[in-house]
Amino acid sequence: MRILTFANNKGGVGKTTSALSVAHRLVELGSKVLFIDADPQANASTASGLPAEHPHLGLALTEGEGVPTLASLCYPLSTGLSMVRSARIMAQQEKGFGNAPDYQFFFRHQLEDVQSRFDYVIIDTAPNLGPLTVSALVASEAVFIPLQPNLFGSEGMTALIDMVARLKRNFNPQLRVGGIFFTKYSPAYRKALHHQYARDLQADPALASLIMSQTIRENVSLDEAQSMQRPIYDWAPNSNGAADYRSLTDEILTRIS
Amino acid sequence: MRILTFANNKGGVGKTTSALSVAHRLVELGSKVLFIDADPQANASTASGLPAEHPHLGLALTEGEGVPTLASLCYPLSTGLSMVRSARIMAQQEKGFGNAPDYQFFFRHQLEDVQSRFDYVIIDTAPNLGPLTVSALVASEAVFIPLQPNLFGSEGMTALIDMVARLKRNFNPQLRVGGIFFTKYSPAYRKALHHQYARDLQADPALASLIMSQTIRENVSLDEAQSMQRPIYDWAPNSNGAADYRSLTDEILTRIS
Ligand SMILES: Nc1ncnc2c1ncn2[C@@H]1O[C@H](COP(=O)(O)OP(=O)(O)OP(=O)(O)O)[C@@H](O)[C@H]1O
Ligand SMILES: Nc1ncnc2c1ncn2[C@@H]1O[C@H](COP(=O)(O)OP(=O)(O)OP(=O)(O)O)[C@@H](O)[C@H]1O
Ligand SMILES: [Mg+2]
Ligand SMILES: [Mg+2]
Repeated sequence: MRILTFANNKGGVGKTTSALSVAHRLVELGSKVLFIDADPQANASTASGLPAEHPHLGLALTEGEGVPTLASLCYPLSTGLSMVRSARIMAQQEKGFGNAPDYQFFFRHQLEDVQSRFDYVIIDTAPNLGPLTVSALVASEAVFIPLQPNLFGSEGMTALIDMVARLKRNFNPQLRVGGIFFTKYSPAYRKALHHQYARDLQADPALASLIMSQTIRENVSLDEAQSMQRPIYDWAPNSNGAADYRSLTDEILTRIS
Repeated sequence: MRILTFANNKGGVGKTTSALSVAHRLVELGSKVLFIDADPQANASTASGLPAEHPHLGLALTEGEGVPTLASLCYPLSTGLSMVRSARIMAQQEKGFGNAPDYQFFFRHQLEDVQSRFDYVIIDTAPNLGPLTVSALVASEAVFIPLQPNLFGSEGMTALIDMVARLKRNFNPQLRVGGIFFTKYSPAYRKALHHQYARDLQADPALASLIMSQTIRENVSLDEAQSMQRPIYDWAPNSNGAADYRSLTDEILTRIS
């Protein structure tokens, strides 16, 4: 079972859109996938149409009697895809969770129970480096970083790269940055700005090998698919969004093989 | 002195871009403005070119000997604009800050010291409803909500509107939603999706009066201005971005008068 996290503490860069699109593509390719929505905003849960009353991840974050396991929270969305949903209230539960002496190992230990049921676990995270994101990284073999190539995007990335190094040293020697990919790459009028940042990042020797060749173009079908609560490959199979994420998934598979 | 907060726990919707653009416009109109960067990502601090070594808000969040006041952290950017910068480390300091029994009143009490120095205080917040955002709301007379009209944008807004009602009831009877405005309103190809959500929100009796008439169009000049660390009105005074934010500022002034 391979565990991958999508993270970037900068908001709105396409973490959820990417995590969902990659998960759906892995299912299309015949894999069994568990998707974990570790963001209290619950965007992935909403976009997947999970019933609001289905028990959520936040309930597993407390300790004591009658606390559900992560394994018991998996909701089958289709034959190849299950999801652990989140909920707004989880922002509160995350506070107590972060006080547990070993919260960093939560996902790693809980996911041992589902080893035989899934080929991949894809974890979507909130735009912060709080306890849930840390625990997701400690459980993962790789983190994939969607990035908008501009000032704020580049700034946020250093914080995440630093965090990955610290977690690798203290908790998870396997953890690495699987790749950085550009998202919402706009039509021509932004090209100059995006290209400048993309070039700067590619020129940085520490980052150049991490930059993925597949870029995700801005494409309204991705936004629409979420509103319709359908995978992009169903909603608009011939769209740029579908094409770009099929290729990105291929490149992810190459990078983790 | 009027205190306004820009907030939305959804990431990447244009909180920082809006807060900065409105603050710069208020300065252009002759007001004295204090900008508070209450987001540990420090995007507003970066975009304003504040020296990284200038003491940041996080230092004021702890208690005890030698802790600086907010007033002592104001950095004059120009004759009309000062800023309290933030820093990445503030994400850690915010954890302890949230344990103080009266953290909700931090900004309200600290800002009393600067009453006579500024006409407006503009507070930019992180994409969450954590202690710093709560404290900013408790100090404010109004919160302005940038929103991308789509599924994830609308979902996040309910959480914030609920929070405003709770804070109004328990801490700050003056607090209200000053207005909701659409941002990054895309070119024609997204219009159908944006229009659908915009119509739905306008049809909601509880929200209709909050939706502002000024919409912010997608405009690369806003992104570029940040990279150049200049106000939009300097960088591209004739751009859509500059025009839209001048009008938005006018509408804000009307709504709070
Ligand atoms: N390539 C793209 N083209 C067009 N729209 C996109 C693209 N990727 C994402 N979006 C839209 O941009 C918005 C932000 O994307 P998304 O919510 O996936 O980002 P995020 O990083 O998960 O945000 P958050 O930080 O709030 O979790 C969404 O409304 C989504 O539909
Ligand atoms: N109207 C616009 N047109 C084009 N680009 C924009 C517009 N508004 C914001 N942007 C760009 O979109 C990105 C997100 O905007 P911004 O950082 O202001 O959002 P935010 O809500 O403050 O994000 P966060 O949740 O991370 O704090 C930035 O790179 C910004 O330059
Ligand atoms: Mg997300
Ligand atoms: Mg911001």
